[in-house]
Amino acid sequence: IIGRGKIDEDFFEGLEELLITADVGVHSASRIISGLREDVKKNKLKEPKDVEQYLKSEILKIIKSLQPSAFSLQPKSNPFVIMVIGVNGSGKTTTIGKLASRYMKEGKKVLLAAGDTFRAAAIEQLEIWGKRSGCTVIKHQSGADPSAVIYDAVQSAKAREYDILIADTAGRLHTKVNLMEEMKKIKRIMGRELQGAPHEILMVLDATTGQNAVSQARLFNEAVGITGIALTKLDGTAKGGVVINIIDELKIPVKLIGVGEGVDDLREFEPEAFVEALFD
Amino acid sequence: NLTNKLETIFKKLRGYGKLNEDNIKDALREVRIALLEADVNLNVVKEFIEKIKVRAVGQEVMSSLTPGQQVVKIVNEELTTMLGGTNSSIALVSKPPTIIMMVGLQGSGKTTTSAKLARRLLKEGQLPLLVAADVYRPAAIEQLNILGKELAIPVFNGNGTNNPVDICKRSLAEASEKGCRSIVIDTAGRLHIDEELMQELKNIKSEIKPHEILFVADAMTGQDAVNVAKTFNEHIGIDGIVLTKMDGDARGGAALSIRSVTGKPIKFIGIGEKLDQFESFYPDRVASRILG
Ligand SMILES: Nc1nc2c(ncn2[C@@H]2O[C@H](COP(=O)(O)OP(=O)(O)OP(=O)(O)O)[C@@H](O)[C@H]2O)c(=O)[nH]1
Ligand SMILES: Nc1nc2c(ncn2[C@@H]2O[C@H](COP(=O)(O)OP(=O)(O)OP(=O)(O)O)[C@@H](O)[C@H]2O)c(=O)[nH]1
Ligand SMILES: [Mg+2]
Ligand SMILES: [Mg+2]
Repeated sequence: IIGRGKIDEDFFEGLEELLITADVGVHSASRIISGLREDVKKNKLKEPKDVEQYLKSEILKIIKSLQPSAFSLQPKSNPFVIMVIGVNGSGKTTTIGKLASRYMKEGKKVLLAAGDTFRAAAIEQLEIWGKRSGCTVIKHQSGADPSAVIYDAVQSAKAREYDILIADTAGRLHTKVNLMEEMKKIKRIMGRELQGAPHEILMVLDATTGQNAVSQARLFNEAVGITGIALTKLDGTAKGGVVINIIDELKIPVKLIGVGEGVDDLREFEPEAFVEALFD
Repeated sequence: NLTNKLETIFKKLRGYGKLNEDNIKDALREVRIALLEADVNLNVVKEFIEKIKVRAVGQEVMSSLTPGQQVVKIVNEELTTMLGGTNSSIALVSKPPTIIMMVGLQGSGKTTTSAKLARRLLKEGQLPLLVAADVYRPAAIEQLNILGKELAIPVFNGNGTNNPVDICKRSLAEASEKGCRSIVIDTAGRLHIDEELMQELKNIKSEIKPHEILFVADAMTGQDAVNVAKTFNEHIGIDGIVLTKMDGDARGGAALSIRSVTGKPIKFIGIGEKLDQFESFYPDRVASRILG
């Protein structure tokens, strides 16, 4: 786009298309680019690469409209309870494995709760991650009530003075009312057994997801309140641009990103790197 | 919705006489927006708009009392045509077993779909053998074995090897021993840009020559669907597509993107986590869903 040299209608269209193909969404992209057109006039920008820089800074502004502290996951009380939710296959269990390992390396005492009692081999999958990170996993038999597992896990975390409890839950589509109710119940049990819990409710979102991500975030947020998003599979070619809208409209920060299937493939969300990658 | 927006536009155009490419621009822009909101890939949308432009300025719209509705009808028809016919058959070979390989990105629903397909094949009298060729994901083999047990369908785990190519090779003898008429291979999720893992698929393909390679894709996939499907198709060639998680509220524009860029038929859709939640693909239903 920049090689064209001229700031004309084609140039602005090219930028709008770049945003659309990054999953920013047709309406958000159009709003951002019309704002850009105004600013280019107002600031009398002449060079295409200056316009691109300006666009990057405008998107960065949207992301940073939330407090910088919002973007970090800081365990602030003991035990610090993290509830992990999201639609099927987004990367919840894997992200928990990575997070557990990170905290263990920081010298924290981490407990995991196998809250997915539904899907085939979900408990076994989390147990393997538990072994890899050296964490205990609280589990019941497959088919048990997830709230019962969570109840036990919270009691265990308190009694044995764990620093962090991370609860895995079954994947669920936000449109399934009974599953959303089950999730609300899990949250209620946590709060009832430990004041303030869950301290962090992390929604795991697959970066390849399109505009449906907004509907996911909205409904999960309405149900239990999301304190942060873990954006996974950014090691692919999808840009995850839909989070710009989620940050802007729902005021929910992205806290973590997944960049692979290995235990160390977890990073803090870095707004600048994210925006740069949109334009790669 | 789209019909209302188009009716408003055509009301304004009434006084301008003959409809042409120029004044129909706003109407086409609304169609473009609807498709992009539905996650249809941008380039696929552009091609689509070019296709319907000709019909949109034709007699059927101009002489209609409700031109807005007429345009929606045209869009629906063209979408349905582009999505392809209902072809949910796996081409069964005259000399069994029919070998089917499931491929796709991480978490798209391959393992669950492998079991669903095996269940369907069993019902059709094509006793399947499920093959657990995902040796990477923690408990992937257990996952497939639990599903196989639930369906009373045999699962082959490689008989001692944990090399996916060898597992697949050995599954042929296993199928023959067990009298299976079909083989469904569950492979590990992988990125289309992972050279090594894409090579693994090529190796499996050249060793056992599957009769059908099904690309399993998540219905909520966004613009990237085109890159992924194109790359999988270029590397190993896909024969059909399965769209999973259609029980959600994703508009499913990825269906059009994938179909358009690969030219391959969408054969099945997954409509739930249970093994009987598996259906044939109906283009007209998906077309109206994409239009929203
Ligand atoms: N490439 C890549 N793959 C990932 C990433 N995170 C998770 N995965 C893969 O995505 C697939 C699904 O991950 P899971 O952790 O099982 O997802 P989940 O949300 O727990 O799935 P359900 O419990 O079935 O809803 C697995 O193959 C993971 O290895 C990531 O950041 N990058
Ligand atoms: N709601 C719904 N969930 C589905 C559907 N198909 C699969 N799932 C769920 O999606 C998640 C991922 O399914 P898997 O079969 O493990 O996906 P996969 O492609 O084998 O994952 P990897 O092996 O890690 O690449 C699980 O929670 C499944 O139960 C579907 O059609 N509808
Ligand atoms: Mg899981
Ligand atoms: Mg699998």
